Amino acid sequence: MSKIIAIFNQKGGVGKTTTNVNLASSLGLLGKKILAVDIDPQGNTTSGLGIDKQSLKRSIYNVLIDKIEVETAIIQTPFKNLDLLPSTVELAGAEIELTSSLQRELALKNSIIKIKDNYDYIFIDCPPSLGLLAINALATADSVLIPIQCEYYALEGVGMLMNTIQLVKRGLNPDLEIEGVVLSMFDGRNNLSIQVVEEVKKYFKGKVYTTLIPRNVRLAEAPSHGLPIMEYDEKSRGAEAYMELAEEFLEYQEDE
Amino acid sequence: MSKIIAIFNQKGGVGKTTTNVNLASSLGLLGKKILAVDIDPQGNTTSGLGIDKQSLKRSIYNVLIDKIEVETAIIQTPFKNLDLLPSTVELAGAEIELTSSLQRELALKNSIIKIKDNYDYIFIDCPPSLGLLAINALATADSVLIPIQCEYYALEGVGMLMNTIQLVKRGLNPDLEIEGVVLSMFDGRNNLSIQVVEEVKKYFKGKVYTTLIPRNVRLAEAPSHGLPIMEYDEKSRGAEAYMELAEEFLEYQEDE
Ligand SMILES: Nc1ncnc2c1ncn2[C@@H]1O[C@H](COP(=O)(O)OP(=O)(O)OP(=O)(O)O)[C@@H](O)[C@H]1O
Ligand SMILES: Nc1ncnc2c1ncn2[C@@H]1O[C@H](COP(=O)(O)OP(=O)(O)OP(=O)(O)O)[C@@H](O)[C@H]1O
Ligand SMILES: [Mg+2]
Ligand SMILES: [Mg+2]
Repeated sequence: MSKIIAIFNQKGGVGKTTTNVNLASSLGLLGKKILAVDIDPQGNTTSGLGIDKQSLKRSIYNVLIDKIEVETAIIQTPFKNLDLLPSTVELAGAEIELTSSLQRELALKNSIIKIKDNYDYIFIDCPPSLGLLAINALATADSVLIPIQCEYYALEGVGMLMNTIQLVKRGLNPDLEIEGVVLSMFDGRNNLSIQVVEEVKKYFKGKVYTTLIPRNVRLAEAPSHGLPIMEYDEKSRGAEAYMELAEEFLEYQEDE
Repeated sequence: MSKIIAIFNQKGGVGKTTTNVNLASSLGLLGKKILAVDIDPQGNTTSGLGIDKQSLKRSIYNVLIDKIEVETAIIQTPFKNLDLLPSTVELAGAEIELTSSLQRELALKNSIIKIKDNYDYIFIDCPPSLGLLAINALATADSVLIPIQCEYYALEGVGMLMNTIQLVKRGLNPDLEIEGVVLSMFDGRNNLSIQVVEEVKKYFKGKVYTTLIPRNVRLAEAPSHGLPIMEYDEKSRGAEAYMELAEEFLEYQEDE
């Protein structure tokens, strides 16, 4: 029983990549077979996992535009049970190139479907926008995991976020569900953080993970070493929080 | 002598909106006549200045798509010398609608040009993407102000950022210059911040403002009250830093 989950929020800098890298690697440590997909031209998931983009012969760009077999672009990472479909800067041109191709919203879905059963979970890290790359991810996914930073502008964007998900659900992917909402960069010492948590819990009744990801500088340092947090500093609050999130995430899967 | 400056960085959450709101309002307090333009569908500059988006009859969407006169969409803000061309959620559909229109990259330029001389400076807050809205801003601007968060992923994106600026310079706007680079969310206690500052200064030789914007929770609180930092808490480190940045910004203008 395999599942594809898009990590999406059009607001920038809310922790999409940090969640993709650390939730995927924590689930790998818990014995689940994981594919992390990077469909953001910035390629932060790719570098966050320590992969040198210059050395890659193939990437998601070739899968979407040249229609190569997705297995030939997937690479193993040094981390347990974790494979990656990497992104390179070529992807920046893909949105324009996809515009004129047939079934442009389904380029990713048509390729990923073939290898879906090789993994327990496939996570897709989205760019902070509403263009064709994000739409491809939402059209492919079974569900959406939404990171929300505990700050005002991120809270303000929630309405627009839900509009986008509803549009995709109506037009491209009727089965798309909300996997869950994870609150990130939480700082218990400041009122704003606490207010945002309360507002988000009211808005998403029951879909918000009880695990809060604290603001923790070790999470911001880990990518400069190309390591998930559990490899960089397993005793840090950031590592504990993402492992807790991984366990909570799995609890909900059992319910189904 | 009026100047149009795009505040741009495709990396999300680096402080584009926070810089737009607080640099524009600080320059207004220093006696300069300022127009803040919000071309991000998220509309964070609009709400950061306390404007209720639901109450707006016109916005930048109508300027770009319906080609209404830009003066009819501009509103005065309660803040000294500061006008706003607001954004609403309708703008989310503009990128698709612009794709098929004539001179789609110049929709903003063709309208703003008419009122350019009413202001000393016009600042444009861009979305975190490389779509037609950001391209319109870069095609309109005389120069680009680049906020960079003092963290690894923001540093990694600098190459791609410069690629985009060069592309626009070659194809649409040969006179586009770098106005300056402002380092934001600086935390002197952590090594990562210090390393990023050094790398950015090496990369952008001479174009980096000496004013560093510190990580300061008051800057994150101010938007929830719809106020620029000088109105919300003028004694905060965030307010001092943005006023210092405004003064340093003006020093460079005199040189010209
Ligand atoms: N809990 C946390 N504590 C401290 N720093 C964090 C945390 N989560 C993320 N960060 C840092 O904050 C910045 C933004 O996070 P990240 O890049 O993961 O967000 P994003 O939503 O993927 O951004 P984009 O919209 O550009 O794709 C990064 O520099 C990251 O290292
Ligand atoms: N110097 C600072 N200190 C503390 N918080 C800050 C600072 N600058 C910005 N912030 C907060 O960080 C978050 C990201 O900043 P902001 O929204 O201005 O970035 P942006 O680049 O405009 O994001 P987007 O890419 O989504 O447009 C916001 O919640 C903002 O309030
Ligand atoms: Mg990201
Ligand atoms: Mg912004």
